[in-house]
Amino acid sequence: NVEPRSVPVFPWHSLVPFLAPTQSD
Amino acid sequence: AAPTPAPSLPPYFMKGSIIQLADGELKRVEDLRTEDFIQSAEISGELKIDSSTVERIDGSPAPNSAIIQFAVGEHRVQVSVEVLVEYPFFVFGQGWSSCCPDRTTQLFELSCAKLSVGDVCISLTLKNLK
Repeated sequence: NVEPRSVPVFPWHSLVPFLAPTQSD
Repeated sequence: AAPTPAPSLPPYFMKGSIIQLADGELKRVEDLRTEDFIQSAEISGELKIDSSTVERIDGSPAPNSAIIQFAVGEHRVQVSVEVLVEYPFFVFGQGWSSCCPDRTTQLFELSCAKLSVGDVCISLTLKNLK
């Protein structure tokens, strides 16, 4: 039996850098 | 402030990688648009898109690396990051851009523009964390 190869799915926010320290409004 | 260390190359910038937006839609990394990031941040409730303007791009002592200085958000907070020259950033209205687009294309097969001073990149912050 050959198991189907799963395709990784990445969340959108993985691609965007967190550049600023968190600030409260 | 001292630059943060260069990250290792992440797999999700490889052309054809499947990216899940906040509404569940799946897109290939090369098909992402500015609106996808903005809408996903709005849906998430926890994340806020910031505009990060490239102010300087300098060479780094580390091999194949550059130090990029950004002015982040409405307060133009100065943030420096050290990245590999092939590391892509998403520029508003333009798409993926890196310091060395030829190398990005070579390594990731991801079509890329040249990142330049004045480009406005998408970045994230956590909002209303109190």
